Amino acid sequence: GHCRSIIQACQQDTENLQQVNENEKQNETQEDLVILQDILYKMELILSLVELLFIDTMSDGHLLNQLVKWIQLHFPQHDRKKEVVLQSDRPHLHPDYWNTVYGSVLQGKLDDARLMLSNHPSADTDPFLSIDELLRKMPFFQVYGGVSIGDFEARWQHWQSECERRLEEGHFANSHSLQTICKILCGDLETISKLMNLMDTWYHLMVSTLLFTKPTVKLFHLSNASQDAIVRMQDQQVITALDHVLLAAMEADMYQVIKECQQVMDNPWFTTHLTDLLYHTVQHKGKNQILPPLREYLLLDYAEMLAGHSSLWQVAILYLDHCGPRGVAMAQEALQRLPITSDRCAQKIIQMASEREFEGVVVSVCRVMGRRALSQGRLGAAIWWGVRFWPVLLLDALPLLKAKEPVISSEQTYELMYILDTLTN
Amino acid sequence: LDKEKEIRVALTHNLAQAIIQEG
Repeated sequence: GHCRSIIQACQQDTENLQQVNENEKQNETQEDLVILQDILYKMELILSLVELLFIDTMSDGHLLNQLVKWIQLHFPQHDRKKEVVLQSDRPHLHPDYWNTVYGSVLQGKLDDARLMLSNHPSADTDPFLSIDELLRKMPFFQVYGGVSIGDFEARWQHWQSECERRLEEGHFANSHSLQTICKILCGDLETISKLMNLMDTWYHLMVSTLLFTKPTVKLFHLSNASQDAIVRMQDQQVITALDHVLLAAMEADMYQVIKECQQVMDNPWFTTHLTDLLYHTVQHKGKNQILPPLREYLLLDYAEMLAGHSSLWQVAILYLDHCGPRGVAMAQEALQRLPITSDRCAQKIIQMASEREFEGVVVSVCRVMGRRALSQGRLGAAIWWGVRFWPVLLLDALPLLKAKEPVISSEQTYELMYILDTLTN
Repeated sequence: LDKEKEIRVALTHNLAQAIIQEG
């Protein structure tokens, strides 16, 4: 949820920027923003699907409700059209009127559809009242609604039989549009397929079809349902890399999802975090051998990329803190290799190294900085840096002090003893 | 602290050796 909030905030930011740019007519950045928005949309779309299929899995009967919400959230065009149509002088004459009603029904937004229908001059006639009743009475499964799946299925069957009966008895014989709505409610595949242009994608088609044909769909049904939807949509849509990710998710194959995500995204941030999220949430639900090493590999890889960046190397170290022994080794190496560009940078490296007890790194930075200050004639700074690694130098000198034939004179030894006292006091 | 002690011991040892050597 936190990750999705961040992505949504970024989406909002890019939208605001886009508006500012539109006013200032900056075409180049505009293109970049469009690309960025596309990536953010895909991230959010994938993440929310993964969340509902793998992470936030509630009772089976709830899956369809979640999928419907997922579709509603990512295909808001009917909502926008609804506003436009309703604000027009005579909504029922607006060219988008019926398509908006169908679109709302296909997304399970039955109250919106009823609101649209109530704006029709014939709203008080029998056919309109009849379809309104069917829309109002469509049962939706509620996890804590106190109704078992069996009872719900019975109610749902009863409701759909009623829809079929009214259709057969010609309740809507005089209105092709109301007939179409009723056919959708009856789960008529031909009618739903004919409205494909209102759904854009195979996954919208799949969810809309399931909504009126299999309301208690379970995860293992989704594989077949998505294949069916793709076949039904085939002529109208090219299968993209994003489709492959979503298809893998519908097939409950999370490794395939991770693999396909690498194809869709322009950098490893998303795949790495997705794998990490799955590692922390899904792992305990079954025996899982692949996720831990896969997560570690992706994190190390991502951190390595960050470590090479002039301002993101600190973030890389934070990532490496979560990568076990290999992460520790890589953090040590990364800190050691960093170019020391300023005193501030040196201080930062020392701080991060000290927190992780990388004494070797601390000493090495102090030594480099001490020599640098000395060569620049900044003696005060040289002493300051030198003092920090004096004890290490003394330790390095131990073999000299322990030699059989003394190398260091008594006078020099007195001096060293004095310095040691000064340091420790 | 152990390291400091080790250095002190080594320094004392070296001092004694150096004094003997220097006569």
